[in-house]
Amino acid sequence: SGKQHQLSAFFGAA
Amino acid sequence: MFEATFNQASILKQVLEATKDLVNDANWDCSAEGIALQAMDSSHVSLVSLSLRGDELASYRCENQISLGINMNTMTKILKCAENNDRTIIRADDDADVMVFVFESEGRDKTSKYEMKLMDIDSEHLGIPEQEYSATVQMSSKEFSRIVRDLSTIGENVEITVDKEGITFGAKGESGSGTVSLKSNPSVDEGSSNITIDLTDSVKLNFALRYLTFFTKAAPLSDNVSLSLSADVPLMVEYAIGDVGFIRYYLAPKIDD
Repeated sequence: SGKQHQLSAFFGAA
Repeated sequence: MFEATFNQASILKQVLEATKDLVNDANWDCSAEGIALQAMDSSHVSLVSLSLRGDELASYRCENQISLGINMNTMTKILKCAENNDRTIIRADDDADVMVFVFESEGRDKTSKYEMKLMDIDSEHLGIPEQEYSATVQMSSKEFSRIVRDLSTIGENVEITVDKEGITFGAKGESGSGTVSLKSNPSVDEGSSNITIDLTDSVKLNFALRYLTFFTKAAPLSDNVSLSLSADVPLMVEYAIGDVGFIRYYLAPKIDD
């Protein structure tokens, strides 16, 4: 259930 | 020059066990403050962040910042050559292409020395914002491992719900479903689930159990684990490493579009 997002959808590049 | 001494090999062994299934290669970023590692799994869904403070180690020196590219499986194999109680020194010269491991037995009568080739690793570094979470749950790390293992037999995903009653983990699969609920229990009784919940808003989020299973490999590092959740942001799972540091995992939620 639900779509798996990548972390880059939440955290920006450092 | 970088050199860190651990009184026992076991901490490093446990750190490697807690990361090697998630990450193949990682840069160990060493500075005057200590050792830091940040790496994502190959699908970029989860991230591990390790921090070891130099001043809490048996000894530590690092004059110049240095990034040591390490194959985690190779390092795991080399650490298997150490007994748990061996004093362990890891060392690298500036611009070195090898890391040196020295293992000294408890009685100081046996010394082993290994060299491991370093790698050039081009890794993507993410900026993790300071986050106020809606719910932070502290619980037994063994209990968390158990719940993740049990629900993995039912389904691929877990729905985590935290409200003022407690925390509930639920999984559904083709053959059935299961839920495990832990009540928050401020009176610490012997034999109680002994969890504490810091809650500002109730949350309900879905996560892939496959990654949580990798995270639970850190359980030998700490008796307790903390789970921090907010709506529509990655879960943070933290295991303290005594006074030396922590290992934190982040996992992107599964969100209905």
